[in-house]
Amino acid sequence: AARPLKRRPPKKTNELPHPHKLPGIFDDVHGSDGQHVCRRHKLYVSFQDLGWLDWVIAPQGYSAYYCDGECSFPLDSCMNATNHAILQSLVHLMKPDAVPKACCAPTKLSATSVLYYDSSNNVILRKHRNMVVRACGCH
Amino acid sequence: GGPGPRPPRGCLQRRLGPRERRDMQREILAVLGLPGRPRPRAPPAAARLPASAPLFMLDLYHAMAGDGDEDGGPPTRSLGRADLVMSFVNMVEHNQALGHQELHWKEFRFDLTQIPVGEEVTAAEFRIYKLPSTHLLNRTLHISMFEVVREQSNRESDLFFLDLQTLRAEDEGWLVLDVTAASDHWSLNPNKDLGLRLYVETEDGRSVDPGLAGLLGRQAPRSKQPFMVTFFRVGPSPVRAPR
Repeated sequence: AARPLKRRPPKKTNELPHPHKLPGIFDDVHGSDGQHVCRRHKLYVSFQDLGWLDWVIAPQGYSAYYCDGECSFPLDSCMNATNHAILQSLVHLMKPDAVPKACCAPTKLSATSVLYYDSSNNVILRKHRNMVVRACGCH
Repeated sequence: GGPGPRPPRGCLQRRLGPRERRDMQREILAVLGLPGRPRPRAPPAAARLPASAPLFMLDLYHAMAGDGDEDGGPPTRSLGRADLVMSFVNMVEHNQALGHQELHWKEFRFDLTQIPVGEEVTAAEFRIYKLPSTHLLNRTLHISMFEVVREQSNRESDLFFLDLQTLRAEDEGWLVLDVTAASDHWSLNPNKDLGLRLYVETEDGRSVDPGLAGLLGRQAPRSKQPFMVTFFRVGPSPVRAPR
């Protein structure tokens, strides 16, 4: 008969406490001092406003978005912060003058296409990479 | 869009001056890979009509931007993974005939100086519109396209075969000829015009004037003039020097 398995004590994990489990941790979009946490904001680049529609055939403009907001510890899971950013934020808490907070920047970018005339009136279609922010995070 | 970017503490928000605005525009042009904003020529009244190349390129734009999914995919297989497409409308057209042999052809010359050097050409198409022929009823026609590799003073030019299409004299629509093979020579002689020569023959090998076969040239209405389209795969975007 198989001897009952000896229950091993749970492995001590040295991972950081999940922000949602710590008491009194805000998990809404406002960080510690009422600032917005790092996230994507609308930004529309208008070729019309730039006065370029006489040579840009399409589009009239495009939504580029931008990232802005606080990267304050605990870095909420919605910020998809890198492990490095989490460590940097911790060290910032200990030495705020020596190490800055992690900063809010794009984590995923996509392309946009522009159709325009060149100086010889040929029509050019160009796909520009990394022009639209898809997601932001703390780096 | 959403709330504008909040200025950092202590920084007064103000509108850009004219010079700063021009600097900003130049910066955005550089990001878009445009050397400078082309001087748009005031198009004459006729030029306001939709021309064949912009109409085709607009379909490509919708396909590349992902709008084209509704109508069943891109207007050409060549779009594939291309991220730069150039259409060439500035061409010179010659209609030739060698009397004693009754040999006819149409020749098109393209200025290739705007082709970006060093980018990989993934495909190139020559597009010419064909009307139903009223002179060659119920005939099968063979349309062949060659590149003029070198012109000779004392004999026929050196030609490089590119594509052959077979169709009926009464067919109508855009004829697409694959000229990708010519792009190998472009990179070798970037400043030399590209010469494309088009022949039409009946099934018994008799040469036919392309115009009589219904092929439209530069004299056609703007929406049916021939043009060339080149597809490039741009190398990894160069890291821009800090400004």
